[in-house]
Amino acid sequence: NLGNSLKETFNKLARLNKIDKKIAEEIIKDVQRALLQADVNVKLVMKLSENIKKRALKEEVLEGFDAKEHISKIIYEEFSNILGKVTEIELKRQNIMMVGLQGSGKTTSTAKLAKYFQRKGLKTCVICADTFRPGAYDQLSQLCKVHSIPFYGEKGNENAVDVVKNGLNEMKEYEVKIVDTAGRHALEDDLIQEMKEINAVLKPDHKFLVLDAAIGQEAEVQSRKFSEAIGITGVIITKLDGTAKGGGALSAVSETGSSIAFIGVGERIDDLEKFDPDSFISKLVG
Amino acid sequence: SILNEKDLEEPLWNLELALMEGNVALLVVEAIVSSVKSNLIGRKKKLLAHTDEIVEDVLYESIKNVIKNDGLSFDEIIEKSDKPVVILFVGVNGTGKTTTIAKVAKRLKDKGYSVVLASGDTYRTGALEQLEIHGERLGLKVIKHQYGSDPSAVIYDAIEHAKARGIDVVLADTAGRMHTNSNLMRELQKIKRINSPDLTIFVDEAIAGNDALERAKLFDEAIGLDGTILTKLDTDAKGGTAISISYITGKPIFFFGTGQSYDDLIIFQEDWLLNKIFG
Ligand SMILES: Nc1nc2c(ncn2[C@@H]2O[C@H](COP(=O)(O)OP(=O)(O)OP(=O)(O)O)[C@@H](O)[C@H]2O)c(=O)[nH]1
Ligand SMILES: Nc1nc2c(ncn2[C@@H]2O[C@H](COP(=O)(O)OP(=O)(O)OP(=O)(O)O)[C@@H](O)[C@H]2O)c(=O)[nH]1
Ligand SMILES: [Mg+2]
Ligand SMILES: [Mg+2]
Repeated sequence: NLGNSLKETFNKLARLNKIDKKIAEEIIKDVQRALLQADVNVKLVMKLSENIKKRALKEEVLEGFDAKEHISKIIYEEFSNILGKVTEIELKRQNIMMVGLQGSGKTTSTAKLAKYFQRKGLKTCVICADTFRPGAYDQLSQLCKVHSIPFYGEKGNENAVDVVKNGLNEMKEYEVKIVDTAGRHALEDDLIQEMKEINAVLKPDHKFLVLDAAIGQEAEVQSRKFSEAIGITGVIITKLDGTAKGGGALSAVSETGSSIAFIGVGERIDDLEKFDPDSFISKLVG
Repeated sequence: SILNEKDLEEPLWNLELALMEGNVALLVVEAIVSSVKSNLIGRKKKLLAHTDEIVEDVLYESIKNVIKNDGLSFDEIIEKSDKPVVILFVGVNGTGKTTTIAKVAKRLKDKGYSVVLASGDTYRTGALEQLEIHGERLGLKVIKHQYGSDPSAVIYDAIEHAKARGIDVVLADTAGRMHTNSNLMRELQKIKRINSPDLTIFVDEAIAGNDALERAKLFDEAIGLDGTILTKLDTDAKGGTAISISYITGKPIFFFGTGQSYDDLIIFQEDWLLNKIFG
């Protein structure tokens, strides 16, 4: 169990009040393994561990701290530099676009997010712009019906951009409009193009990249593509209720120049939480 | 000269990094590299042979052993099994189970088998409609009950239907579920106990990282897996997940999913994957 081995090394450290090179390397090795197992990008793990090691060896252990606390503090700061920010969600009129890879949890998160805004007192609706996946309309319309969320979609229409245009007209009276889109990846040029066209019509205030917590080394390349295509304002990490640690989130945040807005922790409508950096970081490093 | 631990340190470390960048799970990388190391230490280094190349050759063989299928292929199993062959598809949420069932259905239909689909996801909104649309497009019957009904009963009905009509294959869909949800894993055990599928296929995605190892392990422990179909390889995924899952289950990878259309299903071939990894 990786978490335990890191704790053991830390406990060895606790009895020292200065760091020697050998102890630092041992600790760094354990940190590296924890991060790699948490799916953090390999190059990023190497860069982070290099920073942590340099700082651990050169910085003075503060009065009253022991070596263990010294390194923990450094690790926490290095992570906070990347993940410390939470996407600001204003409670005002806005258009939101949900994008991401196939199966990442966009549709489910769309309904969850709509409920979030509804509970904050905003008139919220959902627009189904996934005109590709069999049953996409049924999935989202049923989900919205069950949870009393106003819904717009066009079952027969294969043109996602049209559906969005019509939806914006039909749902004018709603303050928050959340648009669900079909899954797509970096190599699907026609779908990336469709996403750009939806973006141009919707002019969203928020473009959320919905990412599965279990995503592996693909996170960097995919996040970059979505960012280059339309610009991403926030990341939603889903399925954190399993065993995946969501290390890909670090790449997503760096590549998109944004931050994490929410996390998905289950299939139910309330299983959406505002991102908490401390809790996320502590689970990541075990 | 003899290869010693010091000679191997750098080439092995580079290999570890390469494998991890190739999306192989950390624990599997460590297990493979440690077996490569013990294979190599003490070996005679041929004159002029570069340590890097020797290490890579041994690694190639090591990975080949992890992913090779010594058993029957999927097509052979279908051919040899008593009909109706019942195939259960399982996995965590969103990996591509329902879409994969449609692809497998098309493949079987093209080979001349009769197929019926069982809508065993009675939980998620739109799940019934999704499989029904695939059924319509493929001209195949879908056995379904209402949302909220017992998935074991739906699948049972589909098998009875197949027996009564002399249908060759039953493809049973199930709801996605987290391997950590004991109630849902118990539900899956019940489905398997009541319906005794001939094949239990784990559907996971090539874009998953280390978690694929954990979930393959837990699904295998909970209900036993006969093989895997790995989806979403077209996202330019490196294929390392295939090694992780093969390693932990010891079962074959039957197919790769390479897109969202019915023809996007390719038979797993070791050489193809080895070329992808070793360039
Ligand atoms: N356990 C768990 N399951 C989730 C979570 N978010 C979504 N899911 C499930 O993951 C599966 C895929 O979710 P969808 O919302 O359909 O994903 P999607 O991104 O819209 O999929 P595509 O539209 O096909 O790209 C469904 O079974 C959801 O119920 C989560 O936070 N936890
Ligand atoms: N690019 C790509 N997408 C795929 C592949 N297989 C499935 N998908 C897509 O992945 C998404 C999820 O597929 P589903 O078949 O609904 O997945 P599932 O496992 O049944 O999902 P749940 O029942 O909600 O757990 C859909 O958008 C599919 O079109 C594949 O091989 N490549
Ligand atoms: Mg969707
Ligand atoms: Mg499904």
